[in-house]
Amino acid sequence: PRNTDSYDYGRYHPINEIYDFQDMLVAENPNMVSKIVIGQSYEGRPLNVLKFSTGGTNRPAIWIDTGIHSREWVTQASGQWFAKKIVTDYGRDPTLTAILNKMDIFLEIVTNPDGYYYTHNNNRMWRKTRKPNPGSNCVGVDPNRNWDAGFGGPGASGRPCSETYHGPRANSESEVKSIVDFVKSHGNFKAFISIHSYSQMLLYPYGYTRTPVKDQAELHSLAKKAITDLASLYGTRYRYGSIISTIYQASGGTIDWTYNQGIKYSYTFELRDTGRYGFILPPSQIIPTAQETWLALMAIMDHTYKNPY
Amino acid sequence: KETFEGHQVLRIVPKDDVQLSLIKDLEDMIEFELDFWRGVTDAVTPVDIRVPFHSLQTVKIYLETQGIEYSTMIEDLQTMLDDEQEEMESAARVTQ
Repeated sequence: PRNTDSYDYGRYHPINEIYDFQDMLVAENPNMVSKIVIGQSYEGRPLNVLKFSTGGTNRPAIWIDTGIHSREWVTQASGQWFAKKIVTDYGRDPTLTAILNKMDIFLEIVTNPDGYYYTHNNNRMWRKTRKPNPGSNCVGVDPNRNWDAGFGGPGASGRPCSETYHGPRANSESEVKSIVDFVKSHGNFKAFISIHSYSQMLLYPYGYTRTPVKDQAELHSLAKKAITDLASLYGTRYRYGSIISTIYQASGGTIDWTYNQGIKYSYTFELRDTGRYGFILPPSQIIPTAQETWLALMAIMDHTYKNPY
Repeated sequence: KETFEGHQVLRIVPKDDVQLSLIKDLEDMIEFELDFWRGVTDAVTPVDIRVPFHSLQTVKIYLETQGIEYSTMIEDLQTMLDDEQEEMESAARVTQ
């Protein structure tokens, strides 16, 4: 495709096409979109973050990432659709326009690029990073168990061959460390949204402890609003609540760390499957999934914008 | 390239906490090389497990002897992946 208008958002793309898409979007929208390389993956791929900004310096910001578990393809695909939606709707949708006139949005579409490349070329079922584990034949760490929040506790595995292996130490994976360093250096994130699939949930901290977060009531009611908006489009039903109370105990998770950094509106999505496809969601469901998810994202972003802290 | 001929994904709906813990025990049976697509949460929420061909019979016997109901969510994962690959390639051809 020569531009992002003719790009096929209803298809799964290999990593080179996604990286080309990002560069096209930046080239087409020089006044709003820029690309920041926040680090390198273990195999040396750039960790690209798209910054959507209408000006100002170090404005309060919203982070969205997709694809931290590489086999969850509908998330990276939705990320590309979100990027195009933002540049299309700015100036047209009053809610998004108001948000972007005061806040920045950062979007990392391929958060685990080595894993994503591996799912296209070697093993479609790959979930983790690709860094070798010394002393083991098994490669990779679960990037959603590698964060410094209850690291190594229950709900993560110490076995390198496990799909939930937490790694040798917190932030051992460059894909995680790069985000940690970026969030710390930016210092003004107000919302952090990490997107997974496929069990249709909207979750807030904590995963590593049953101690409720201090903002539990607000996060719970905002989650309810977000998933109600989401369901309004195609009737897709979501569950919502804290990670530990809704699914299971999981330590070393992304949004437990971001919440502990003071980023109040920290959420994890689990997108579709409404049927029996699991990770192999048919591409015909990419755009409807992205559309409905966007409604929930807008609810969270709008609330963040209207409730500065 | 890793392939998954004969791998099935079973959808298990635990009835109660006893069944939940029996399914959770499966996670520790490393020799089965199970891949939990959707983990154990609470009773009535499905658990989806990819089971390699070499473990299929044993896992199904385990579930049946424990009276745990399951259905086959994906009959043959590799067939589904081949379809996905073919669809990607044809869509790419259309784009080009």
